[in-house]
Amino acid sequence: LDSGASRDDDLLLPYPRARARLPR
Amino acid sequence: DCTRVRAGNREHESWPPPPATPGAGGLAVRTFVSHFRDRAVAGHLTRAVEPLRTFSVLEPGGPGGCAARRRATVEETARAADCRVAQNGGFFRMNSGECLGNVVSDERRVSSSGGLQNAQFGIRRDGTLVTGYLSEEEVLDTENPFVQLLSGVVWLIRNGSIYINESQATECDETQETGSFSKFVNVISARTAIGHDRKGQLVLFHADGQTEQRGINLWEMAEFLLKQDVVNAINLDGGGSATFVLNGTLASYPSDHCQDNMWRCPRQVSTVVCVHEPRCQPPDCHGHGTCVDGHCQCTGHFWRGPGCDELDCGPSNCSQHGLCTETGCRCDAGWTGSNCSEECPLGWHGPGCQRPCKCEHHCPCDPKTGNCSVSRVKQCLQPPEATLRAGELSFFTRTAWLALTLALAFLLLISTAANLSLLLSRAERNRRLHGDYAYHPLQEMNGEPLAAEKEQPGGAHNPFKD
Repeated sequence: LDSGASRDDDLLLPYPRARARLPR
Repeated sequence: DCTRVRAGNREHESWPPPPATPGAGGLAVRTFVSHFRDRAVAGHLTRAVEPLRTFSVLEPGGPGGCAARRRATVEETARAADCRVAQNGGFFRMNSGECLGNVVSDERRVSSSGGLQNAQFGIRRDGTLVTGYLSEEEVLDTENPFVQLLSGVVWLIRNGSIYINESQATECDETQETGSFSKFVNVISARTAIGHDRKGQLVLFHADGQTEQRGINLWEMAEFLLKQDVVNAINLDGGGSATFVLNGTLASYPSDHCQDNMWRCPRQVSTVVCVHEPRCQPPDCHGHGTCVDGHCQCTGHFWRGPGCDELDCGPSNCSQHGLCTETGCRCDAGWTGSNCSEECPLGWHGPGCQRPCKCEHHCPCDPKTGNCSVSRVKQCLQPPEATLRAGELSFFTRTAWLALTLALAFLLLISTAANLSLLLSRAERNRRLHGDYAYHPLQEMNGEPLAAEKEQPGGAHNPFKD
């Protein structure tokens, strides 16, 4: 399989990216 | 996500290891295409016996991958580790490649969550399967440490029951307000999970999909696993990260697109969960054995135990007079023999009776201390010098006596010969001077005896004439 790198386009994130998982 | 717990006990399940079955080496890979609310979803379910020997958490691209924030495809990581089955593992930061959560790979702790409360799955050194939440203190336990550990998000099944609602509250109730975490749970997508069944077998689950278009949600995945007799399970990374590799070859349909939008490409991910041929625990048998089919065959005569890390010198245990080492009993001072059951012979002392006594005249010494003041016997050993001197003396004495004896014998012989000669000559002389004469009258010879014969006094008659 040599179709190049993945575009990482199917994102399934448990937490919003913006919050950066800061602990309370 | 929301709370850190540094110390104390957190809720988790510990499942005892299955009994060891040498030679079993069981691995079962099942492929399914099942319908979930009229959606056909394909995937794989893998079971592995003896997880302690057949399961590993791998860093991306090999050891050091997390520290280097490396990302690699599951194929790349799995080939280097000879995995028969491999899937993507824990979560990671897409932009930096940082491994998230706890990661213990083959006894090496390479990443820590610092007590962050997300679902964990791991195996301790004794083979115990642990699922659930752990404090930092529990993760760092040294008495029975984790040999494999990774973090997921959402504890799917706890002790045979779906545990999604409870884990949503534990892992971050705040996100429920924003809806992000709730969406993560309920959206259909490609999914992966890890857990174990009632037999203590490791279970890996993978389902193909694409977020919001194909695949299953966490509830559906949990229900599927429950039907497969899974007792405890956590959810691992999904979406474009979901990848299944069988014997080094991609065996799933990843959802990420390639640069050419026509095709799909496997994503470069972080950690990988791997099922391999049985390995020993530890893999090098502590350097005291050879790993054969996942079981250590200890070298030497004295290493024992499943990991060849116990010294055993037999039931006598060196007779309580020594220390068991890899070369056998090392006896205390005053003792010797293969079991340290024999006291030192005379003239020797020290550990294993290896030192000669240094007492005067080679007297025996104390077998433990070598002290000459304490003697076990009253008589000393014959010193070599003394023996030599005595031998020389004996030799000279023997020669002198022989010479003296010969001289005396010679003198005696001469004396005897002289005396005999003297006696003989004296006897001859005496006979000549004082010998008796016998007269024989010559009667009847010439008719008349001689006149001299007639005058002979005495009546002796000697027939011989002088």
